[in-house]
Amino acid sequence: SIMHFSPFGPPNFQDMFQPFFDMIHQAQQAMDVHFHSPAFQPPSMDITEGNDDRSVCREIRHNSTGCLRMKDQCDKCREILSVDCSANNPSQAQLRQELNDSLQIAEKLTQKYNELLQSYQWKMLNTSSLLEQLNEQFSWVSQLANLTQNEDQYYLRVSTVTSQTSDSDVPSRVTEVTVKLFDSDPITVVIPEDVSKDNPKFMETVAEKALKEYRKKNRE
Amino acid sequence: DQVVSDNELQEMSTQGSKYINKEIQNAVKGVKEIKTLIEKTNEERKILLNTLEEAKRKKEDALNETKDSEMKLKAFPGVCNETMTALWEECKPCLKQTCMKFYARVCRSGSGLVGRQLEEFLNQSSPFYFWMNGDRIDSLLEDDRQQTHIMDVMQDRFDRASGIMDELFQDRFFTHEPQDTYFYSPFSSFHRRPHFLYPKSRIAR
Repeated sequence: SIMHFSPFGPPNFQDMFQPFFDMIHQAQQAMDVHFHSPAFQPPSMDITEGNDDRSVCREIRHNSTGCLRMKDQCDKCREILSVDCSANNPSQAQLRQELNDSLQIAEKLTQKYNELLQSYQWKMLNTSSLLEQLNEQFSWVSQLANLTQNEDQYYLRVSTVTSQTSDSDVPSRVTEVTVKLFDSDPITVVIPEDVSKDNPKFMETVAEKALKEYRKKNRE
Repeated sequence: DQVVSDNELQEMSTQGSKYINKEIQNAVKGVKEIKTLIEKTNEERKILLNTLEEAKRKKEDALNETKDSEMKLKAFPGVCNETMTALWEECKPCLKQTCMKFYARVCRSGSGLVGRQLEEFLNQSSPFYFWMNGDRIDSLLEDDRQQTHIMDVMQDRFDRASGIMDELFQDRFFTHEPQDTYFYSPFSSFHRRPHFLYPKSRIAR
């Protein structure tokens, strides 16, 4: 039980959870600001297939080089690429071959690097979503540090229990229970007639509903 | 109608508090599980980072070789200039037309401005650049610049987040030793690990 957490009495939320909420939130934000930014788009490397239209459009707008990717569609442009200048200088032909070979390797490795970069990005996103989960699961508890100023030994205190007729079309008896959770404002929960206050599940249902409401308000 | 006595209210408060206490414990347990998951993801991330660094080295070697070959090829003066220039003059209009058709069909914005920019670009380009696949080299260099930028930003964000997480997981709450008889830590399996997300070498660096 976390009641044993402190040797000097009931747990002191201030000591236990003070840094958590802010820190988890900060960590999550540090990751999220970047990943959720529309500017964060990994570069596309479909150089050989030439089928990444968005990337070509961007290149054309940027500096027109994207247009050169369409050289294969023009005969005269293709002819330039097959001009053989080796008659003028044989070593130059060899050098050109070397350039083309290394270019192909570099393109392949760039593509491979891009794939790994995307996997890495996914891994980062996983961490980011775990932080989000951490925040979701834990922030309500960590916020208790800021919200509990008194030393009441009750986390939940019932102030009134009233029985009345519900407002629905088919009138039925319901029990309205008003509780305070930690330092919250009073929360009223409505329990249907079939869960009587003598039922052992009654207070569990009340507490569950009240906690749900409390967490909802905290998130807001 | 008020249907319970003060004693009953007190008993109900006790019962409710027990439930809340249980929920707090569940939340704490959940944090433990998420922390383990974060640790696992981080291990996988570190392995991936090593692979990524290796791939980066290989890629940069290949890029350097390409740039070297390009430099050497550029050093040859006036190679087949006349033939290439004649072909280039005929290539340009076709390239412009093909590109503008593509742009109007696919990109659908500001064709006029792009057309003028393209004409200027083609007039300034040399057939030799084209012959050497200079555009592919430029694309590679641009991709390299973008990849480096993305990686830098990603690392910077991650470093900030992991710095905060390191500090968080060093908190008293996580680092109580179980042998301390006065304290009970729900995270008793987490022994003090001062650098949760950073390996030591990284801190030193």
